[in-house]
Amino acid sequence: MNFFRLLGDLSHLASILILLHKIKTTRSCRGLSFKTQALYVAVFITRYLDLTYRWVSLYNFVMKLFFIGSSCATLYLMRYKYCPTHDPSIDTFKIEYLVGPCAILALIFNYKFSVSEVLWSFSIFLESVAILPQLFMLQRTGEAETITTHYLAALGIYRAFYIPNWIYRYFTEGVVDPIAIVAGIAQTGLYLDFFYVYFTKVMQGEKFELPA
Amino acid sequence: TVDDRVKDEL
Repeated sequence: MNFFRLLGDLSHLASILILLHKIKTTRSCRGLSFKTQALYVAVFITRYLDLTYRWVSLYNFVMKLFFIGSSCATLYLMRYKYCPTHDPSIDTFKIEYLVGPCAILALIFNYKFSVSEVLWSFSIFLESVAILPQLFMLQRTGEAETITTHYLAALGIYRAFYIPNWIYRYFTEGVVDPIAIVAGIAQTGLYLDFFYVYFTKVMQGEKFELPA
Repeated sequence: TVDDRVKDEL
């Protein structure tokens, strides 16, 4: 564990808490993509299968359980409790275009051709693009509630912190994980446009609005 | 190989 990874993980944790807080306080999941949340459930379940056969640390164990649990809870809240506030007509990104290519990539790029390793690779690739339905929705509506943008910013910052973490690990431990690094950099790249608007507008107290 | 990947990351 190093400083960057810890900050990244805490930012990830914060993003989920912000998301649940938004749903609870506004009693609505307006502006949130159900598809993105469903993809995160798939990401966490396929990646954390190792919970059942590998012990890493208490920290690792608790965080994995939290990510699986909270993502399922979010999906439940969106699907049942606050279902009427969710508008499927603007959540139209075709997730087949994400899941299919990620499955193919995972079959090609993995560290061992076994069920658990291919699923791990799949989860890494899928996570890198899971935010696209959400960003697509934002693009379509052209604006977002401030709390939703805080959620997205925390999620993007989490990925951004993983990059210095890998650089640090390369120099201190000699560890290089090309699949995680390439997918992680791509994933962070997807947030750049969003970050630009977030830091120039939302952080200055303005509403998140995309230029027409 | 499997040893290359960072198993302790989330």
